[in-house]
Formats: sequence, structure tokens, C-alpha cells
Amino acid sequence: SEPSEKHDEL
Amino acid sequence: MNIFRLAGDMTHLLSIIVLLLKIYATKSCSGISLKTQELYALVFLARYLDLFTDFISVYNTIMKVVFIASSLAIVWCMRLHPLVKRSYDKELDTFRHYFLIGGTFVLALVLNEKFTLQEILWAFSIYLEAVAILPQLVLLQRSGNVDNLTGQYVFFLGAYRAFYILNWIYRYLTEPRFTRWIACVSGIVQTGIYADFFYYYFISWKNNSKLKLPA
Repeated sequence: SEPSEKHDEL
Repeated sequence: MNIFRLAGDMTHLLSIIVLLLKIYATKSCSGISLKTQELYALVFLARYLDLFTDFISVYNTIMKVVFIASSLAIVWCMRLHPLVKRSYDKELDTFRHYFLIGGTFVLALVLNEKFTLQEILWAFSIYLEAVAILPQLVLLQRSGNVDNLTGQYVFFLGAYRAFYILNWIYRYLTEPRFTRWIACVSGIVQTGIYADFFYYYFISWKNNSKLKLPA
């Protein structure tokens, strides 16, 4: 999925 | 990654270190709500399901493992450690936290980014984290005097999400398509819940007096 859609924050 | 988010994560880590220090150094968990610790363990387990499926960065993976391991270790300590569990204020820690779990889970079923198990559990973890501190704040009001380490623990725990709000503002201003309404709104509510604690914490710091929350 789009990197921005991944939850990249803790 | 930006400085606000790094400051937030480090403050969050610091709050956990302060709590572990208090429990380890004093061999006591008086003034600590086991229910809040159980809610946090649930928050991390529900949020970091992607630990093995989505690799974001080494930092992200290490922090997720640290948060899950430390929250489970604290719950284990307060439930099973022969010395520590004796000092648990069972009769003061009476907040019905199952309502928090049920309510936030229903909200996650309704309000989520995508109706998939992972997204529903992620939204659940965001909503639950916003209210997870309530049993702890109620216990502090009931137990009257707050020892320094417990006060610092709650202070850092509240401060970390305030840094995240600055991080979201920064990302909104610098990244074209950045919108994280669920995390943003929930984070503002979460920080707001600490408002009265921050107020009394500041007063006690200014007057150099013992932190007392009005019953």
C-alpha cells in the first residue's frame, strides 16, 4: 500500500 | 521523522523508564493503576500488529518491541512479582476500564480508515490510548499525595502526545497529502485529559510543594 497510508508513527 | 516526533517518542520512552525505575527502585507500585498499565499493553499489542508485516525502519521496529515488552513487563510485575504486587492499591484502582475497552472498540468499528481487521484494531488502539490514563488519574485523586516518580511518569506520558500534536502540525504544513484525522483528534482529546493534571503539576512545581490533586 502507499507508504503514506502505512502507519509510520508509533 | 521530525524533531517533534523524535522528542515525543523519547518523552514516551522516558515515562516508561521512570515507571520502571520507580517499581524497581522502590519495589513498590503504590499509586500506580494496574488498569492503566493493562490498557497500555492492549494499546501496543493492537497497534503494533504490523510489527512483522510492514517494515518501516529499524528505529520503528526497535521502539515497537520496547513498548510492547516494557508494558507487558510492568503488568507482569504488578500482577505476579511477589514483592511488588503486595503494594498495589487494589481497593483504590476501581475504575471500570472494561467500559473504556468496549466503548473505544465500538467507536473503532464505526470510525476507521478502512474496514479491515488491522485498521479497526489500529483505530481502536488510538482511541483506547486517549482514555487509558483515566484509571491512573482517578487513582491519583483518590490516593491524595502523589510521589515524585509517579507524578513525573504521568507528566511525561501526557507531554509525549503534546509533542505529537506539534509533529502533526509540522507534517500537515510540510507534506502535501498528510491527513491523519483519527490520530490528530484523538491525540488532542488525550492531551486535553491531562490538562488539569498539568495545571496542578505546574502549581506544585512553582510552589515547590507536594503534588496534590483535588479529590
